[in-house]
Amino acid sequence: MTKTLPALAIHGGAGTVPAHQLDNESRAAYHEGLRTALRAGWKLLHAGAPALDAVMAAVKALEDDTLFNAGRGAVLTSAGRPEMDAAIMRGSDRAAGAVAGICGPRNPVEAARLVMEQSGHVLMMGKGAEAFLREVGMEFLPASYFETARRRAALELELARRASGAPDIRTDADRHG
Amino acid sequence: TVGAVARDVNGGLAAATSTGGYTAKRPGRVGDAPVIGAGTFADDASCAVSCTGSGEVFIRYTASAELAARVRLGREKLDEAASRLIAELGARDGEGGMITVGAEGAPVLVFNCSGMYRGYTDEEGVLWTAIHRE
Repeated sequence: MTKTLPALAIHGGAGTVPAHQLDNESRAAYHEGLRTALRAGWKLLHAGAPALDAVMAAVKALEDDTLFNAGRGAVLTSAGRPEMDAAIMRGSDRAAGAVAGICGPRNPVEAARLVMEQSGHVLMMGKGAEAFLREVGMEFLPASYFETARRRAALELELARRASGAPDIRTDADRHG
Repeated sequence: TVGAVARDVNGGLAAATSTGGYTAKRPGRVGDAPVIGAGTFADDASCAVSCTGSGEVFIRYTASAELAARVRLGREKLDEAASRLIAELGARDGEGGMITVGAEGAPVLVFNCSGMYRGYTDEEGVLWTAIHRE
């Protein structure tokens, strides 16, 4: 089989902090978080690993970084707790796995891959998904592990706005995390 | 929302997306990230895609499957198709972005809003990252 040139791209979300509000320290932290994820994926691709392993490694690195809205640092629902969604898909046979509305697995993308590889389904949601993930041995962390002061503050701001009826003038970052 | 797309040395493609949704969302609300063909898609015959943004719009327009179809049916090259599609989504209140990679060539990263945390590696593994339009 002919070899192709490997390639990897990532995103950390389109809800960015406006340029004029981003101080140099925060800017550097975002770039470093992105580079950490790129290194995690590229190391695998460079070693000849499948693309599926590379995208999972890169997304896990972003889920572990509280700057980004996924895994640890996920935004909070109006009920004050995180509900996380994730998906993964392989292009050779269109195998796919996804989870919706879960809280517990450190890395939701890894949960999605377990759904793909061990459940016989594509998409699993909520309590049923969590029960399956426990059955297959996934570690569960408390909701407090995922919450950050920044997301709690963004939630309180939004709930206060809704209560007051003021117009939604949030930045992308506050809305989309 | 975070995501990744990759092509390996055997030409295999893959995509992954993960999210907390948006701040103060209603419990039970699910956006495009876990919906295959909306926020996440991969098919070696066309491309791998991961999206971020107004999930309801990306679901209704099956954003990532739409991009793959335009490439697979040979109507447009990947970068042209992605740029056109993200602009079309923007015109329908679908604010956000997408990253994609095909069977050959460099990854494509497009967005229709003020910025997107993003990055890619070139064939030598040189890292490139950005936040706003830079």
